[in-house]
Amino acid sequence: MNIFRLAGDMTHLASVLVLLLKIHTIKSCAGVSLRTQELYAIVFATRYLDIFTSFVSVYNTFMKLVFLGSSFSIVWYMRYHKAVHRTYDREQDTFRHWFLVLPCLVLALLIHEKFTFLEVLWTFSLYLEAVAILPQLVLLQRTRNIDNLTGQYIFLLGGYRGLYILNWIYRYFTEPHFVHWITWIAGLVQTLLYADFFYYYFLRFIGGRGVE
Amino acid sequence: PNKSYQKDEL
Repeated sequence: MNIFRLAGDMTHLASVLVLLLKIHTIKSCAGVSLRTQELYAIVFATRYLDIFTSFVSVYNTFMKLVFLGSSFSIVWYMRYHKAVHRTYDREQDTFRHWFLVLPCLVLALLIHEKFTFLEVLWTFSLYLEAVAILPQLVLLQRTRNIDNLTGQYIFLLGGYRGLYILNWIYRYFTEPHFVHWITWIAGLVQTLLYADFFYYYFLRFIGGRGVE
Repeated sequence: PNKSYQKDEL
């Protein structure tokens, strides 16, 4: 574990907590894409299949449970909780996210490190996470300005994988044989998708107004 | 050796 990866995990945890805070306390999911949340639930479900078969550390297992639990509970809240569901913007959240799942699965079947069930699904989760934010970014453009909590959520979610890139650079130079092109390219694509959001976020942040 | 690196990252 290095400082970049720890910072990345904490940023990711913070993004999830901000979203749960927003949904649980003010019972609102305005501006949040349910489709992105559903994709993230699939990402964690397919990435952490080894949670019971391979133990890395208490920290690792704990964080996996947090991300699994939070992503599924956010989907549950947005789908079935009356008060929260009422604030869900169904008309605007129309990105065909299922069209992202199949190409990622096909790509994982073609490009992976090992052709085993767990490895292919793990690779699929990497490709899917890279594009999972698209429905949210599209919704963002449609709903114009969003509240600060949603803006912070997206900022933290985009930032965590950027910190992971620093972690991969650090590990590449400090650990022999640490080369994982698939993870690196997927992580880079994922972070680059946030580029224009980051641009507007910093513009608004510097201007001291909400994210528009 | 390309030992199947244990997935220690989240």
